Amino acid sequence: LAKDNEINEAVLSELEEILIGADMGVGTTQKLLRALKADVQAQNHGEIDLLKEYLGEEIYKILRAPSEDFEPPHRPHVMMIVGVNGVGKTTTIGKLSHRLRQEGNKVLLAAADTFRAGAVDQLKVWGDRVGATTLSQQDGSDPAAVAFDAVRAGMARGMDRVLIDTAGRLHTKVNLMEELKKVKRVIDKACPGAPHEVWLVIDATQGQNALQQARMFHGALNLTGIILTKLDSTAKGGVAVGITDELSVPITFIGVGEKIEDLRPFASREFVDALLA
Amino acid sequence: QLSDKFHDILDHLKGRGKLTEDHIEQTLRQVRLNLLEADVNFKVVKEFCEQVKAKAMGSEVHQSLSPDKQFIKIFHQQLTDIMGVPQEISLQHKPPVVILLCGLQGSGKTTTAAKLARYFKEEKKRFPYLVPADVYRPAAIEQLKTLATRIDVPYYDTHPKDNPVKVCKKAVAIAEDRGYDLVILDTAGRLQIDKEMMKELGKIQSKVKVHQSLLVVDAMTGQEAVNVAKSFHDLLNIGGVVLTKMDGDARGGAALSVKYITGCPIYFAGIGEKVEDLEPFYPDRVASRILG
Ligand SMILES: Nc1nc2c(ncn2[C@@H]2O[C@H](COP(=O)(O)OP(=O)(O)OP(=O)(O)O)[C@@H](O)[C@H]2O)c(=O)[nH]1
Ligand SMILES: Nc1nc2c(ncn2[C@@H]2O[C@H](COP(=O)(O)OP(=O)(O)OP(=O)(O)O)[C@@H](O)[C@H]2O)c(=O)[nH]1
Ligand SMILES: [Mg+2]
Ligand SMILES: [Mg+2]
Repeated sequence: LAKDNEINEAVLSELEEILIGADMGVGTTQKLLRALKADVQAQNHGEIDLLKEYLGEEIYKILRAPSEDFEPPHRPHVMMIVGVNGVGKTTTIGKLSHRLRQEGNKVLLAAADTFRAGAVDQLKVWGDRVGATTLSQQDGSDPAAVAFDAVRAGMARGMDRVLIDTAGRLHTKVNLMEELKKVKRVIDKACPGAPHEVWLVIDATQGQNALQQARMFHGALNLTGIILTKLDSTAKGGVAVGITDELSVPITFIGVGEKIEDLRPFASREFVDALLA
Repeated sequence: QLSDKFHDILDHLKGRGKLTEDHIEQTLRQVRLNLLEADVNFKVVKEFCEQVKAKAMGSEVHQSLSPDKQFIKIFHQQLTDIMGVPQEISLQHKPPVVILLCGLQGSGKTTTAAKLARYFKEEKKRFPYLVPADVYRPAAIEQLKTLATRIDVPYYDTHPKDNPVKVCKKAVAIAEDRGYDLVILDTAGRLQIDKEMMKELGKIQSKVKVHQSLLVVDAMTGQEAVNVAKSFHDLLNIGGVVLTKMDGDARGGAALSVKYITGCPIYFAGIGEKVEDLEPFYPDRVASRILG
């Protein structure tokens, strides 16, 4: 971060700390501060609040999703939820199902985490809470088989939505990432074109590793959306900016708590304001 | 490689008297970026770099040691001083020894509870008793009971309507009664800013003689590791830390932040999802990993 500029060094340091402290990461922070220093307007107005506004605008440009042609959901509209361990996938599926149910959709949940203790029970509790059918098989059964059967059942029963819960897995585990690719292929076999959505869940309390997670999951599965959870914590989730900037996958929803209603559509303005607060 | 970067900056110092402030500053700039990229908290990085600078300033450049090696030595020493040495958790108390696990949501507490029970049963010949004290998360009780059954460790039969504080109290009484010498309390994940939930942990600690309160931290945690650790440490009597999900490729800067801010030993590292995937924490290995 070079010292060759009109903007006060102390102000730049303060801005840098805000961005780094929000988990924006060194790369994204340097990029944003370079843009700031290159901007003549910014150079002429050294006050931090004005500079923050400028930064906010730059971040907003990165996060603003291009206006998507909203594709009407297929019937059933199949959504696969993935991510590393403990980020909030199962809970998020519960919250999403609640929203979908409130919009009048018939929802089916697939308990394709056949590995972790209590995973199927956990999803079943959510299913019961929201009035969704939860399909599962024996512990240790093939997740792809669970997904296949659930999608077929969803089609047969006239479901509007099928949500597939998968086991948490670190992106560094090659065999587990292959398993996930297989689940995706098998879902397509059950219903050509499915899954219509593959959403990665990212935990806002995580640091820069979330960027690597996003890269690997995107490379393996071609993500269509990202959900950022635990924004009710003191973490700001700044890593989402780097992820969006690099991969252009839109952030769809944010998790703001552990209760069924603690899910909100992603609002980039609000997110940026909170980031720089 | 950080050591290569040091070499480039400091190589020309060979044969000179002292490490100059300017060269130290340049090198520290590299160090700073590297540590931030590893998720070490920026305040910790700032203080750490100031400490290294103070030690490096005016230290004589030895004839036998090139300046970059000299700097690395000082730097490494400072990092090692903070990270500490491997420490074994002390369970030297009149049985039953009570361990409490706490931390943020999803950090790995329930899995770690089972891992610790297995470890102490198999490696340390103890008779552990697992206590599901998370009555909030759907099927959390089932999760721990399933794991306990898998490793053939007895557990308290918690029901979702139970009061977690009462559960812990009753469980310890049962352990005393039945001669279990180690009680492991698994609690619900919670935010350090959730006053009611933090109070609940405080209540457990006051109603039950807890010998070791361990903070379970996800190795991928970002900048907030400092605030989380500080609050848990200040509000509760945290005696140690377990760092989970070390089997990924996160640099693990949270380890340095947590150690720096609390001074608490990191006793164990979770290195996988299976119940055997627990090992003692090796500070020097993690220090190298953080440095990249
Ligand atoms: N505070 C907060 N906690 C959350 C949020 N979303 C999920 N959680 C909690 O995070 C913990 C983990 O949630 P899960 O839904 O089990 O996460 P998961 O990704 O399915 O975990 P695995 O299947 O084990 O990989 C639970 O305690 C949830 O209640 C959120 O938005 N805010
Ligand atoms: N790869 C890996 N996964 C782990 C490790 N420890 C725990 N996990 C996984 O992380 C996820 C969360 O673990 P839990 O034990 O449910 O976490 P928790 O802290 O009890 O979660 P809450 O009770 O909801 O706060 C699960 O998928 C675990 O299998 C570890 O060391 N490595
Ligand atoms: Mg899950
Ligand atoms: Mg738990």
